[in-house]
Amino acid sequence: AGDVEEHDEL
Amino acid sequence: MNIFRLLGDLSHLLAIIVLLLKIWTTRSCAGISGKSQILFAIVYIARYLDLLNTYISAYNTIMKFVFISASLATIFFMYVKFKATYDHNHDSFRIEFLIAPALVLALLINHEFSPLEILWTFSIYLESVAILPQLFLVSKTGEAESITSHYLFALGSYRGLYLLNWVYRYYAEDHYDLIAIVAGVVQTVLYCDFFYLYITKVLKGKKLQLPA
Repeated sequence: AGDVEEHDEL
Repeated sequence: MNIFRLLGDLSHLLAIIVLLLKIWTTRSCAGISGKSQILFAIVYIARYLDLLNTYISAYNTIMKFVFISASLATIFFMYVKFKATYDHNHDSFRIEFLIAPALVLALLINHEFSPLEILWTFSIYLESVAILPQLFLVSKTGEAESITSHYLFALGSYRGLYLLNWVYRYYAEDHYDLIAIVAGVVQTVLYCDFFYLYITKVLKGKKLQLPA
């Protein structure tokens, strides 16, 4: 899973 | 960025523009749920607060600004400029029954117990059900104008395309976000009945009319 801090999707 | 994500975003953008243009050109917001529009504005503002502290790309920043601005413009049209055409009586869904559970669930199930992360999670949960007042309005009046149907189709397709994006990212990048995926499935499922009517009626040139 990715970085919790950053949501790159809209 | 993959093709599903891009198509999803474009579908989302198209939906918002179609709605604004419909209201602007007909000078009327008849058949549109102001309650759903308020929920979408809450969704965008809660989710895009990261504009203040995170930079991802120019594309990301511009889209977020467009979604927030278009959403606020729609609300301004509905509740101020074209207020007389707003169908108050049929738009009677109680949005607190969606906001409160979404907030409680966000406090309970999230990736990290921090204010921005909880607001992001809240926005994901709320978005999944934000269309309910609009679907409720359509079911109460028993019909929807073609342009409203196109708007709903584009808006529903967006999360469906995002589901494909998440499947792609799972296999291609080993990345997944269960909260977004589960909420995205719920959101898309809520549109299924509408999708069926859209494909069987609106695309064949008929008006979207519910059986009496």
